[in-house]
Amino acid sequence: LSSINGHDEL
Amino acid sequence: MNIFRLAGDMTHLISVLVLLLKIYATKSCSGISLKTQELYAIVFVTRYLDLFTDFISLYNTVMKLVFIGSSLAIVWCMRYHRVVRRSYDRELDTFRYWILLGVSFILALVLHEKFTLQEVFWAFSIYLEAVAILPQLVLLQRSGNVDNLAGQYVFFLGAYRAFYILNWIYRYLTEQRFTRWISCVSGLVQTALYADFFYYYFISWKNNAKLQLPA
Repeated sequence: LSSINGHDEL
Repeated sequence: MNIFRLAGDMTHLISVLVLLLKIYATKSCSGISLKTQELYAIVFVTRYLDLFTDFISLYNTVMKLVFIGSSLAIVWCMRYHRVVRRSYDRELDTFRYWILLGVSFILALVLHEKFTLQEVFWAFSIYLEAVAILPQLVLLQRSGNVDNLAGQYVFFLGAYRAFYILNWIYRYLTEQRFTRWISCVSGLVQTALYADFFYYYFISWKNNAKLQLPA
């Protein structure tokens, strides 16, 4: 599930 | 997820746990800058606005909750815990951090990926994180030799962003469309701020002496 806004990093 | 990012997240987690350990075990927060801790709480709250709207992975959600929870717990402890708060170096921790908040917010209004509330706050949190350590570094210099847990805290915090830079290089090389200029540039600035601290930390470690930062 990639996040909607593209920020998959902490 | 790559090994650099995992190492970065684990190092970041360690830095927070080292701090919580220091405060809980010694019931003292001497040498720790409350202002830096408050800035970090703001960084996590403004960065993880998507906590309830975007589900990326269990790991991602759990780590976000841990970072928000621990940073708020540290701020609460340093402000309100009746024993811990007495050891706070109030007169040394005088960095005017409103400047950092103001500059980061203005920069986020100008430089962001999309002009939406979430993206502007995300960029704000990235810029703020780069400079959030300044009050802590100033406090370390003012209080001269640091007790080792405060030094370790800053060391792990610097190492975590250095791992993230390796992660960005790795992702840039392996993923076609990976461009995170805001994070990369801000992360480089952040790690550069630690560079001099790392130098003195390494010298003190090599000479097995207490860390002495030039005043």
